[in-house]
Parts: sequence; C-alpha cells; structure tokens
Amino acid sequence: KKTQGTLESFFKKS
Amino acid sequence: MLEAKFEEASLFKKIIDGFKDCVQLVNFQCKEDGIIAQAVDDSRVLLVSLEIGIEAFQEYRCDHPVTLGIDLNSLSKVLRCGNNSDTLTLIADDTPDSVLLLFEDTKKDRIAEYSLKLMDIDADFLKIEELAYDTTLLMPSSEFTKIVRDLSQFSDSLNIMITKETIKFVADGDIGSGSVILKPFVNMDKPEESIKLEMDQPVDLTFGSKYLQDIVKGSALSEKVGVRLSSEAPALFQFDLKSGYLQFFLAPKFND
Repeated sequence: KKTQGTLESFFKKS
Repeated sequence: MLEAKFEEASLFKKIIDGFKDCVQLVNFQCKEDGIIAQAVDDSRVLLVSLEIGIEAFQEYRCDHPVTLGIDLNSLSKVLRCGNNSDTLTLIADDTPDSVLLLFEDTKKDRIAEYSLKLMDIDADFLKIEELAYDTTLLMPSSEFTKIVRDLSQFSDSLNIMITKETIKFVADGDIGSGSVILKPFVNMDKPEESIKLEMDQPVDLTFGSKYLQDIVKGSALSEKVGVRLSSEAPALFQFDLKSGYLQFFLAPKFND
C-alpha cells in the first residue's frame, strides 16, 4: 500500500 | 505600467489551460524580464511553476514590478471571449485593482476589451533549489499524454521504472493491468519524435494518476516533455515555451 507524499518535505518557504 | 502583448491569444490560452484544472488562485509576478507564477494545489502534492520570458511576447514592457492576483476560473471566462488568432495585450498600472485584457483582430479592425478584477492572494512562494535528479527523460508530449491517459484507466497509481535502456510505465488495478515499455531512440528525420534518456541511477517511482492527468494538459504548449526523476525529490515535468516554461513538481507516493 502506498501513501501520497506532499511537497512540504522538499521545498522551503521563502 | 505593464503592457504585455502576445502575438496570438492562443498562446496565453494554452498556458492557462495547461494548469487551471489543478490550481485556482495564482499570483502572476510581472517584472522587467517577464512574468512568473507559482501555485500549489490544495492537497500540497503538485506545484506549478510558470515563467514567460520577454521573447515569448510580441511586445513587453514592465517599468515597475507588479503582482496580479488572478482567479483562473474568471480568467478563463475572459480568455474564451477572444479569438485564438487575435493579439492579446495584458495591461495593468503600477498599483492595479484590475487587469485589462485587450483582444485585437487586426484584419477586421475589431477591438474587444475586458477588465478582470484582481484578488489579494495570500500564498507562500516556495523556494525551488536546483535539485539533483537520477534520470532525465525527454520524449514527445503526445506520447506521454497517451500513456498517462491509457494507463490511468486501470489504477489511481502509475509506476515509472527507468533502467539504462528501458522506460517502463505500469498500472495495476481492479479491472486488470497495463504496461508500456519504451526504448530511447533518435529519429533523424523527425527529431521531435526522438526519446532521449540520461540515467545516473535507475528509478522506480509511483505517482498519483489524477495528478499526471492534470500535468499532461500542458502538452498543448510543447511537442516535447522533459521528465526528471529522483527518489530524493519531487518529479519535475517540464513543457518549454519559446522563452520560458511550464513546470510541474509532483511528490511521489511512498511505501507505508
């Protein structure tokens, strides 16, 4: 079973 | 003052149609060197990043940086009012509360003018670092679109596996399964049909079909799509403009 990842872990807020 | 004139309204329509189904409220940042925009979908899985360089315009002038907060549903309504072959000029003053869209049919001396109210959109601007990818694939966007649409019928997940010589797309679902295997090749007569693969590391990644189906709507912009994959970063799908690009960053699915 796979879970959808999100972008937050990859990009920083500027 | 912003005055950005597209030689054909169809270009701006294709750009907006390319991402209006995955994000709704978008800040368009207009600067001296062109227009950029960025937006993340509600589920925080897909990021759209747009850059329209000056060369993509017939005429471009922006003396003062200005942000246009636009509801893409409303913008689409206005864009439907213009004909594809009309020129389209976006006009805004330095502190605008609306943007003017001017469609001109030079053959008929027909001028249509629409004003669209702007919105104050509170959105984070994410800083996209130069990411390192394991694999870069360049292929015809029509082929990529067909694979995504065909395989999405089988499952809400689409698996992309790339090894040195093989690109494999797989979907496995309740009604059955499907796979498409491609090999890199060069078509000398029709270079746009070539498939180019640069691989440092094999990849095996799974993505949500619904996001891929949104991404392929950018295919109208370019004959080619660039796909960059890494197990450490969101996948990047890129459609190049004459000057600039439409990029989609998509977070993969992972094993529990």
